[in-house]
Amino acid sequence: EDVVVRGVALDKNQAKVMVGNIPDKPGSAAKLFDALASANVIVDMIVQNLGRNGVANMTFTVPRDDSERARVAVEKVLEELGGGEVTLFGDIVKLSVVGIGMRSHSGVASTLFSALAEAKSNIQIISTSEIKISVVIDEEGAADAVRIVHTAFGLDKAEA
Amino acid sequence: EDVVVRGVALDKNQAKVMVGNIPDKPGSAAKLFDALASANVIVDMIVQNLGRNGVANMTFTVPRDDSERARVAVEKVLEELGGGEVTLFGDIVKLSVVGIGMRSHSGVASTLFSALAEAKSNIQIISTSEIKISVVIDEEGAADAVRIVHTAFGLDKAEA
Ligand SMILES: C[C@@H](O)[C@H](N)C(=O)O
Ligand SMILES: C[C@@H](O)[C@H](N)C(=O)O
Repeated sequence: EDVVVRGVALDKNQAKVMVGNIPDKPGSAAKLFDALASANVIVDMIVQNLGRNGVANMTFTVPRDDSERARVAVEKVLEELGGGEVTLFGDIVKLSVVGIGMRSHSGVASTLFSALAEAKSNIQIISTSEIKISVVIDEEGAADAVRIVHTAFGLDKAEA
Repeated sequence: EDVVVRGVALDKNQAKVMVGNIPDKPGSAAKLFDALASANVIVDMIVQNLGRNGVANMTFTVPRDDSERARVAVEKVLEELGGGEVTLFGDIVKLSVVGIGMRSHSGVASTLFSALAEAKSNIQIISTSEIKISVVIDEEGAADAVRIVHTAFGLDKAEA
């Protein structure tokens, strides 16, 4: 597969909101996002993986200025959900690799994840789309990570 | 925000591969995707949420025909990773809502998740991109879910 990775973008204006141990049943996500939508919180990445023992964790990213508002909106709805807790993380960045012709993500993922391993950057969140793979990593060391990812894909400069 | 949701797509050819309890340290994801890339497994969605107690879970989707090959490739690398387990789920589908002008996902997410709650469809995985929100749900009841999501967004017909 002839994938051409066109660039690497770094978004430093993100904060991570983790909502843990919410009941893993229909309606939970709806109530959570009803509350966020009415609080006018701008949500970028939404990631949820499989739940266990009847509860699930959901993480989403918001602009740093919205993070407190997001936390308050989530806290208000946790009781209605029947449980759970919310944690904010401000010191993260989103690094994305953008490509064309990505029929499968495995080749680009393998190069990206190897470059991040070389940069000793721990991958906290992964999310993919047709043309992009995004990861959330620590802000500390992110500039190095971007440089190493560039070299790994043979690119010249950041699209920060 | 004036988001126009243009359609709902249902991909029934997906299987879910869950890799649980892998060490949450730089290099794990790289080794995993090295193995998948060399086994020529086509990977679509990749989702990882925050780890706990030093381990993390990662889920990805593959065409149903690739699921066995994916499982074998992952199993071979788990020892090198230092732990973890792999589980296959074949009876899932990916439902995606495609929109334009999605600066924030919270409004579209709230409508989508409410429609899925109405359809009694439990959301297993969530992943977003600039123009799309995708969820993995059970195959059973998916046709109903698509119909209810259509109505919720005022659309006429599926883009199946
Ligand atoms: C956790 C949450 O996504 C739940 N499974 C729901 O469907 O709303
Ligand atoms: C779990 C895995 O993503 C790990 N955090 C890594 O960086 O490779």
